Amino acid sequence: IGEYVVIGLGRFGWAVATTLARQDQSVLAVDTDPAKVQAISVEVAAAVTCDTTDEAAIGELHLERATCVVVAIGVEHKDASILTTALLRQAGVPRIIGRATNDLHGRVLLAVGAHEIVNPEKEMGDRIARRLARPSLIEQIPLGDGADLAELEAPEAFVGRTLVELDVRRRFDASVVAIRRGGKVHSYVLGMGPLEAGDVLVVIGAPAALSRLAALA
Amino acid sequence: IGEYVVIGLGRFGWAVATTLARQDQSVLAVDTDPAKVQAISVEVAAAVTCDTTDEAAIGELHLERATCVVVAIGVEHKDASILTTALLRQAGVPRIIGRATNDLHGRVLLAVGAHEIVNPEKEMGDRIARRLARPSLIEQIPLGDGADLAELEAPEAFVGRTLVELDVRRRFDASVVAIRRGGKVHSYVLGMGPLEAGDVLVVIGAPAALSRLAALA
Ligand SMILES: Nc1ncnc2c1ncn2[C@@H]1O[C@H](COP(=O)(O)OP(=O)(O)OP(=O)(O)O)[C@@H](O)[C@H]1O
Ligand SMILES: Nc1ncnc2c1ncn2[C@@H]1O[C@H](COP(=O)(O)OP(=O)(O)OP(=O)(O)O)[C@@H](O)[C@H]1O
Repeated sequence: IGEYVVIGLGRFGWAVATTLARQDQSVLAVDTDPAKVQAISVEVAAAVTCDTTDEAAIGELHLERATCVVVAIGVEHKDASILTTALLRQAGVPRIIGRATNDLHGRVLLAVGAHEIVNPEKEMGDRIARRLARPSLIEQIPLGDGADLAELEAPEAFVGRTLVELDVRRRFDASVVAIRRGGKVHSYVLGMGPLEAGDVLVVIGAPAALSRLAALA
Repeated sequence: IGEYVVIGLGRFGWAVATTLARQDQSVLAVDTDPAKVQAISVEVAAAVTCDTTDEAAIGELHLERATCVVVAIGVEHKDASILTTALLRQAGVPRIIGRATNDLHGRVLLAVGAHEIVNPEKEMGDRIARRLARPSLIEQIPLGDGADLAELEAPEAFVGRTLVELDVRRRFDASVVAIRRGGKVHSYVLGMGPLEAGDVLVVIGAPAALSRLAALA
């Protein structure tokens, strides 16, 4: 069980704190607004009203004992997010995740001591756009090392043929590692018969290879 | 090539519009703020200053020709996002994605005609929390039909042993479909020798099965 602190209970911070708590993590939720602190207190291990730009006040929370502190203060209080981050680094918090509202803010947060930054609006905008731009690709995530994993509907030209026949690996430089059909995920793909309409192929390959496959759909 | 319209060039809308444009989609970006419209105009096919709550003004944009309209207006202008969505539905736009700032706002957007809603702060907060709660799980995405795909570092107990020996499928009810090692993604896992320290296993299974595996790490 990890010890997490979430500072700033706007929409992003609230979601971080409550989801961590649902994952059985110990969460201390902090905000200057007593109404928010009160509202979240039933869902987390502890909730405290505190102005985290006040060095004495933040000192009393003993945040250096935390596994990780998320500074979720938002665009309305950028200065507070920067100052809070600096104080946390000074206190020796081992992992600080700062929420950035734009690239410059992100660079400043890293400069004053955040170990990682996240920009929820920018990252979700990017994700939504990718999802829209490739409708036959149901989901696409980077695995690392230049390969993505993607889910795409079996192209019409593949229906009725087996994976062995189709020789996807050689023709497209992508590997079908699983097939979703009728509510089940099958990962022994080589033993399967011909592909059926509606089959969802789970594929690994470089983004360009996956695009070529998706373009057939 | 799709025809997309993004209304509202805050951080979320800006990211949607520019990422779609980088994916070679045709994008019309719309905002009441001429400075934002001017700034984005180099990055998208077209950018127009318009108050989308004005029925006549929105009519001149002929948005019914779009594949999809994203209403990215934010928390500062909830009424405008609701009114805009209603007007788009009235105009017969085939797919409207509404950005919701909380659950009630989301329900209202669906009621007035959005086909889908997205809440960037809430969804990213949820994602960040899950990533934090499972540090040995590098990434986890739902594939559908009750199975997730996850990437996790090979547990110490697995190092030096082959997948056949480890019999992961029978012991954990999860399938290792690929291994990331030394900058390459290997998807012929059965042919591989013993697992090495630092190997990243790409695994498919139910969330509970993946948690059991991750707990070994
Ligand atoms: N010095 C501070 N100490 C603790 N909490 C703070 C401080 N300053 C601001 N906050 C809290 O941070 C929270 C989020 O900040 P803000 O309202 O700026 O973000 P937002 O952009 O609206 O957030 P979101 O997009 O996540 O909804 C608020 O609840 C606010 O009370
Ligand atoms: N009636 C309208 N027509 C067109 N654009 C609008 C209208 N009302 C607001 N906008 C634009 O929507 C954009 C985003 O809205 P807002 O400022 O409320 O969101 P935000 O929560 O700050 O956004 P983000 O979190 O994405 O940065 C602004 O650029 C604003 O000018």
